[in-house]
Amino acid sequence: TSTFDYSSYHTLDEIYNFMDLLVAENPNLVSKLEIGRSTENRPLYVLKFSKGGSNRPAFWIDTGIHSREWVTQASGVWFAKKIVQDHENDQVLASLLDTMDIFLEIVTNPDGFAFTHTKNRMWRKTRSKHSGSICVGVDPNRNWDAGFGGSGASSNPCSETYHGPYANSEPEVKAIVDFVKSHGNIKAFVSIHSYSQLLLYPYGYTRTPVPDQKELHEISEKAVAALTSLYGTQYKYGSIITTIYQASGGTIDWTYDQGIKYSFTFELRDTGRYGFLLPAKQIIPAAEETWLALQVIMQHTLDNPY
Amino acid sequence: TETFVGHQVLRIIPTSDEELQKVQELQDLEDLQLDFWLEPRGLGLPVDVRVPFPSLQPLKVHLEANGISYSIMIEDVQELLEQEQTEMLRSSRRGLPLS
Repeated sequence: TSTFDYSSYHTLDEIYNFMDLLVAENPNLVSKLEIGRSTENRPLYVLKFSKGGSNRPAFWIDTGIHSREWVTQASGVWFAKKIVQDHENDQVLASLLDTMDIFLEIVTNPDGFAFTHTKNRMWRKTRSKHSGSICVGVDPNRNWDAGFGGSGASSNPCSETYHGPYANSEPEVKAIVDFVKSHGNIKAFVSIHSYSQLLLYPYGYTRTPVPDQKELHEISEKAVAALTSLYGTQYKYGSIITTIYQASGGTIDWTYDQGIKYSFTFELRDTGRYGFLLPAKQIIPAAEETWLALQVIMQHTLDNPY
Repeated sequence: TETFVGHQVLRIIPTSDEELQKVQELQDLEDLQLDFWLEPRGLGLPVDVRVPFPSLQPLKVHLEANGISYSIMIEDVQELLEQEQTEMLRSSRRGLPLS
């Protein structure tokens, strides 16, 4: 993986090959779990970074749930390599891995991602087909059992924000739900999107502030300061509903309601000059600055066990 | 494969409730095939929408008729896609095929 080109976008096969290579190079740190299968029967792979021990508290990161947000899967690949490279010499990472595991799902929506490479670069949703509609796909960030079906999602199967016929109807979502429930000890959950340059925390489906709003806001402030310190990239932060809009059935609303206090969503670069078509030369800078923010959240999670 | 020749991404920044309402109504005009990259969220917040070539003129006329200003973020989506593809091909030729 030292010859892999992290400053370019890659196909699904190239990313899956990268994951196998990273595991093969680091058998004592990295393993690959299959947590389920997508609608089109593609494996849903999660990389586990662990120094051993069973069912330790864990830190979850996912990228690519909206398939056209290519900078996120590319950042996920970079994060995977970064964890391997720095797991002994980086104080935050080393101390985190002494007591916690890290789970990283790089291609959370493989059917949609494959579709963006072959048929439609602008595809966002899953590729599920539900009876009665000619339209394909469900928005996997509206399909979670948190305010499911409320305003902030569409009941129209042709809409980009279609919530699906019922909560967890999408196997890509159900696989994570089952994994989180069976693991039972995930302490932080970060779901990464693009674009808009935002760091968000729950809720999106209701204006009721989360009980931990003050703490999550303070963490966000520190994380954004760290991110901005590298290249000056400006981020806003706050709860989903106050910072962008009402969105029901969202990932981190569900994870927070599962008791995972440190639940965050990133919206990476940029603010719209290129949008989803962010030039590949911005992959590494975007990943580097995001990594600094992730480390703030990691350190806080480590320092504040619950 | 779907191509996006002539598609543009417009940015609209609603400055009044009335404008916000008008932009939100666009989301229901399915025949325009608009793809909201950033949905209408609130006053002063940008709305980015990818507009297929056939809908460009009707939409721009509609916006101008309602006094809603807009800017063009991406002149031609297909052009950026082709740059992305070229870059990917160049990279895969550079790198060792991970097999």
